[in-house]
Amino acid sequence: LITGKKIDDEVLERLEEILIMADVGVKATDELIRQLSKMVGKNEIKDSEQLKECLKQEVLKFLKVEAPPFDTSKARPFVIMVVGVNGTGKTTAIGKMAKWFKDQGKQSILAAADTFRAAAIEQLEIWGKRAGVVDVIKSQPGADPSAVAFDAVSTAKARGIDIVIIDTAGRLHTKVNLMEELKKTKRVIGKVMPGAPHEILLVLDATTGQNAIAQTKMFNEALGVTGLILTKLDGTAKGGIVIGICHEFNIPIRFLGVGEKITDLRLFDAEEFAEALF
Amino acid sequence: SLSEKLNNIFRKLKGRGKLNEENIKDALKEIKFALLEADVNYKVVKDFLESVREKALGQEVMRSLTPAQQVIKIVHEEMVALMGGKCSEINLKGPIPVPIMLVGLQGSGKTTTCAKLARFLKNKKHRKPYLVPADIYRPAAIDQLKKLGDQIGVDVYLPTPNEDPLEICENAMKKAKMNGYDTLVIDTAGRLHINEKMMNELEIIKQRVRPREILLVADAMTGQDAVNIAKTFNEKLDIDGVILTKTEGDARGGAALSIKAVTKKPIKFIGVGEKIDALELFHPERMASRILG
Ligand SMILES: Nc1nc2c(ncn2[C@@H]2O[C@H](COP(=O)(O)OP(=O)(O)OP(=O)(O)O)[C@@H](O)[C@H]2O)c(=O)[nH]1
Ligand SMILES: Nc1nc2c(ncn2[C@@H]2O[C@H](COP(=O)(O)OP(=O)(O)OP(=O)(O)O)[C@@H](O)[C@H]2O)c(=O)[nH]1
Ligand SMILES: [Mg+2]
Ligand SMILES: [Mg+2]
Repeated sequence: LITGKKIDDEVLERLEEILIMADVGVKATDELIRQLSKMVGKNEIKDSEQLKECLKQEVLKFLKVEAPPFDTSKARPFVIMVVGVNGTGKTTAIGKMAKWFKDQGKQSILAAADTFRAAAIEQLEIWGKRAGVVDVIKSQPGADPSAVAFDAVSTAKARGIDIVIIDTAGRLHTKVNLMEELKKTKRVIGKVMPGAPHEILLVLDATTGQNAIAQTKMFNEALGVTGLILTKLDGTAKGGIVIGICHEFNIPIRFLGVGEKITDLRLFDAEEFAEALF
Repeated sequence: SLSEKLNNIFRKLKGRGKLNEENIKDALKEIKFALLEADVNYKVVKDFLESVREKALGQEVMRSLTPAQQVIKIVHEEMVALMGGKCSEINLKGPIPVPIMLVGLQGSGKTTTCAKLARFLKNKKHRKPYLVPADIYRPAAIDQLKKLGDQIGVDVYLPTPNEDPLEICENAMKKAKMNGYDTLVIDTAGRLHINEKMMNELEIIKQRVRPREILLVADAMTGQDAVNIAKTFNEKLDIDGVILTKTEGDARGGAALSIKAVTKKPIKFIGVGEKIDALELFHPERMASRILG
């Protein structure tokens, strides 16, 4: 779209369009374009090929986060809590992760702590079977989610299971009572096992726009999010929202969801992601 | 807020007089940012600003309003006009059972909305709806619709293990005729608009079942991609309307404007919660105010 042109306002406007359409957002796009304009002003960028490369480097700076690596051998059981707004792909991501760990020789237990939505427990049980987990700990629909999480972590401790993954009901970050419910679940997990949950993963849908920022802010304030999963990147959405999010909240992207099959999970690669933006 | 920003711009306007190119330029820039932050599609914003500029240029600033209020009034009116001035009803005309089909991307809220719609048809329109679970892919999707149907006392067609989505729809249609159901609410699997095989599946169901309404179920927090999704579903299926879900959150909902601008089809309902009674009729003015922030 911009190759072969000399750098002028028109080129920078084209660049703004590309970034906005990738859901990078007004604020982050503005910061990126400002950086590039400065470099153009100092004659550090001579042509559009260089411009593209500099933009990629600036995006990488935003995406690189100083964070401890995702290392499930740090504790046993290593407890992962999966949260996010409705329909982003949490339950599916859990199935994929359980398979991922199984392939690494790790045994998992799943906790069906979405006790609200119709057939949420049944859905997780099917994924658990497909992933070959040791067990799916569940209760009745309408039961206290914290109780299910408690049972799952206790069971994993007693049986020497490597990993516990806790599925929670989707919820909008604006619903105070539902966010309190999550906080309670986190506390209860910590009571069974101090230091747990060791990872709290927020699942974001790549088709989401700027609301992803508010989602991250609220889930982070409530729980302390340690990692992101960005799903549905197999569509046409670029998921550019994570650029501003990683930069602002310093939360690393752990996995990408790239389809509906159990194997459609990738480790996040910043270089690849930045390349795919344009 | 946008009105504060516009007030600041026009504070420098000496006296009254006409809205001209110069004072409009800065105002349009502020409106552009507000709309982009609200997730309205970049190209839709460009077109929208152009129509606002045309309307605003040369207008006498009315005695009762400040220039900023004048511009906001124009923006608000343009947006309400774009969103479809009046409430659009669901089409239930024709021989029974009237089929209604819900389609859309993964996780947008189709299954839940099917149940909400069935409840609306039963309680508010006094119909006898029949829920049809045509999603054979997602784990426990049929179970999910069955459980929702049980909650509201609406019967759900139960597929046999070997039925494919087309057979499910056709057999449910036969069963509905035999048992006097007057409306079919068909739940389909979430799919990507770029998945040809899955989009073809919908086209075939459309040809054979002839739904009275094909409704695109879209998530209110969708970003720039909303135009790609809506455009493709509309081109392939000629949708009859849109249901916007998860609107009770704090997403500004610019996707509503993008979808309307690119399909010209009406938004008929909005989802306002996870509970099965959380379905409301769409009001363009309320959505316009929300997008403008
Ligand atoms: N194309 C695509 N679809 C996905 C991906 N991840 C999940 N999905 C689909 O998204 C839909 C929702 O997935 P779920 O796992 O039920 O989402 P959830 O966040 O658990 O939903 P709630 O529990 O209802 O909040 C399903 O149809 C999944 O198959 C992905 O990476 N790509
Ligand atoms: N907050 C809120 N959640 C909603 C609304 N409508 C649906 N949901 C939730 O969104 C999630 C996804 O809903 P589903 O009905 O499973 O979505 P779907 O489109 O059928 O998903 P797939 O079949 O996997 O494509 C569930 O957690 C629903 O409870 C709404 O209006 N508000
Ligand atoms: Mg789930
Ligand atoms: Mg569904």
